Amino acid sequence: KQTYHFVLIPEEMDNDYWRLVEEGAREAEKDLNVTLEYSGPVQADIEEHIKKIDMAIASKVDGIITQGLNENQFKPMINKAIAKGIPVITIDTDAPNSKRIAYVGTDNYLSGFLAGQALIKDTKGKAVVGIITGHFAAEHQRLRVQGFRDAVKNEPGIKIVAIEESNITRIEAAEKAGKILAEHPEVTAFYGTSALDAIGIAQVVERMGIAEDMYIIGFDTLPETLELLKKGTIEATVVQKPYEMGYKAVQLMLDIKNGKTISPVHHTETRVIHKEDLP
Amino acid sequence: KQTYHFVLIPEEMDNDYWRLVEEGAREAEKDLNVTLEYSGPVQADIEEHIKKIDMAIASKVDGIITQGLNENQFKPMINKAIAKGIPVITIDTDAPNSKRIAYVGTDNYLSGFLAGQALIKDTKGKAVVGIITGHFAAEHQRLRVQGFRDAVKNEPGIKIVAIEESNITRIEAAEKAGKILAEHPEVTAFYGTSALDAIGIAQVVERMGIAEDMYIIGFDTLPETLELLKKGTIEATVVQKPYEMGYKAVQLMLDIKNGKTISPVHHTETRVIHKEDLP
Amino acid sequence: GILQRFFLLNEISQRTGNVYRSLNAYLIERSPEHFLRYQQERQELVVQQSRLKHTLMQQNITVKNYQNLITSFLEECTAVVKYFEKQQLPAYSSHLAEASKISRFIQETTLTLIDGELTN
Amino acid sequence: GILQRFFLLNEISQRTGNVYRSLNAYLIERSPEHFLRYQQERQELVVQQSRLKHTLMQQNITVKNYQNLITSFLEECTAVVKYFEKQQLPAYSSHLAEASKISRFIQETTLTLIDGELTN
Ligand SMILES: O[C@@H]1[C@@H](O)[C@H](O)OC[C@H]1O
Ligand SMILES: O[C@@H]1[C@@H](O)[C@H](O)OC[C@H]1O
Repeated sequence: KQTYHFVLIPEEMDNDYWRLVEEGAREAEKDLNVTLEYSGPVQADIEEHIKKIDMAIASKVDGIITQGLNENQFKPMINKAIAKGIPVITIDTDAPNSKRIAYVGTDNYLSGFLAGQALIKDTKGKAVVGIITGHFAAEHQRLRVQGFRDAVKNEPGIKIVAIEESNITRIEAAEKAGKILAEHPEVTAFYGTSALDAIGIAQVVERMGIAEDMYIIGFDTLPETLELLKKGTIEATVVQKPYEMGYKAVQLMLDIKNGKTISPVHHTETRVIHKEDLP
Repeated sequence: KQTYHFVLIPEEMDNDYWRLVEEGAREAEKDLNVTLEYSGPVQADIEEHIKKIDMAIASKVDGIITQGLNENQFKPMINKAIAKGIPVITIDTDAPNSKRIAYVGTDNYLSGFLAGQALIKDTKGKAVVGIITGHFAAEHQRLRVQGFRDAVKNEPGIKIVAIEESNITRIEAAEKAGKILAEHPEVTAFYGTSALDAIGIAQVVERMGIAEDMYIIGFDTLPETLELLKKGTIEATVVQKPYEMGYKAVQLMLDIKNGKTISPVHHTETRVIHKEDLP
Repeated sequence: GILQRFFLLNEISQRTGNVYRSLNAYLIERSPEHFLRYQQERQELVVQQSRLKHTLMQQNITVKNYQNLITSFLEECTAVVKYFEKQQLPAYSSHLAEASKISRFIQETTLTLIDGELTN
Repeated sequence: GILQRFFLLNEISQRTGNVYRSLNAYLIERSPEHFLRYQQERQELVVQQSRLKHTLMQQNITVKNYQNLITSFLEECTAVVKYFEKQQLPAYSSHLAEASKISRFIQETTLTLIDGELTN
């Protein structure tokens, strides 16, 4: 009658990527006989997200699984939960300087670095790059950009000329890709760092009839992304394991409640795939 | 999360006697970690009562605790529950020829017999008796009258001149006591066989100013009854153990679910008390 | 039931505001009367919280029964079809009567769930 | 939430009647069309039963949170009084801010409980 009540707070409720994280968490909910609440901002919004954590604390939940989107803003609330005896696991984006007990998700710096390496290889070291990123202030986005920059910085033929925010939506990714192309018509490659960015970029590039010569590397493997990869509109995408993250986070949370000592970092697999890697 | 759900179906929801039965059952609910539903007719009504059993069966409850008020009418429904794998315990009134698994309650014939013996002793074998009974068709009432009749039948000085139904309410007990006195002014004693009968009888007898010489023996030990016993308006009352019945019925039901073999008859204590027996 | 909870939830929402305002007033005025007022509002909220818990437990029972009534109804309909196709008239007509009766139980319980046992 | 369940319960109550009537019609007419109609009504009831189960599970979570919000609110008010009487201004004013915030959470959750997450 008294099962644990864990809450998973997504960046955005109906975002396809986060619905995959939820799916994995729901599977763990069934297997481990806990109660999972999925509750977060309807539209990505840091204030709303932090308020959801605050409400979870006041609602005396048994565990909180959340991104650590921006350490300065999230750390006080994460630490407040910990102070009240509520364990916190960060998922997808870490806040390593907070008191969170563990992180489950991609090594975001590494994934950005791999993306940079892939771009160098695929463009034979010659590209003018525009970057579409979810949010400047989001830590995982920042790390994916940083990793990418570090991978390409010693490559003389690779030049990054613009970076814009998509707010993790298709429509704004398309809008900003259009803006970059207007301001930098010499761009030959795009890098998108969140799940819908490549899709938005592809949409604009196709509409403008320049898909053939445009190199696009995106993030994640949503159905639409895989379609575009198969078609050849997108050349590559960085793989994450959202379902696995969701499952593992719930599993680890139960371990914590049961008093097990757990490792603070649990990186899920990340690699770059191309059309040939598709089944 | 999956506790047993037992239903206790009282003769009448807000009847003080049945609220005591409920109290005992609720205590067992707490101690034994089951879920107890208390659901029955708002006003005593056999059709409504049987319908409540039928609804409990369709609602797939884990166990039914009910009176067996009238065997002809209750037996089919009790047997239907048993056929569907729902154990049935009769409480307060038995239906011994049904497939009910056990009975918890007073030996109703014995309690009527004890009442008869007490009346003989208290009236020195000389009384003209009017009887107020809950329902003619109710088995426990019938047994309490039968036991009483058998106790006094060889006593030449004891004569039963009238018997009326109260529908187990104060107001109708008073009404019918008034009717008996109007039709049989020679009555010197009253016997009430359900929890509110003596209270109703006392009300009429006091109003008519004849309480002094009227002998009243009732049933049960509700606070009002004990008040009247202390005052001397009522001379005696038959004790039952409703709280214990409620507790024991829930306990036995759990034993049945746990596969224990249990005795089919569990008589709770009954005896007659007078003013001197009060603390 | 639903209506009962609707009113209680609205009461609780208002009461929470009253408790907060009376607490604030006490912090400002510091008088025993103001403290007493805060305690009264607070106690009322405690009582309402317990009433909510109680009506919810009642509701849980009724809802569980309701779900099972629907299941029982569907089972009876399936039995009707099974025996009808085997042309066993007494069997399918008794299951049909049972289905009809349970359908009435469902309609009654729907009212209970909506209005609730306002006497409870 | 409450409104959402109100409509769903009414739908279920009606649907049960439809299932019964369509079953009865099939027993009389015996046509494949009538059987198909019964199956469609029946399937709709199965879907509604599952929707009800889902909204109730959601509701249970929201209600549990709500009860705990009230408890947290009362705890914060108690802390305000305790530190106020000890004249610890920073302590009682931070608990007062927390109480105020939780009181807003309660009002928001009351709306959620009543209208329900109609998108769910
Ligand atoms: O955090 C998520 C990120 O990991 C994914 O790539 O894109 C969607 C974001 O919400
Ligand atoms: O059955 C009950 C009986 O035992 C009591 O004496 O009076 C009230 C009745 O409902």
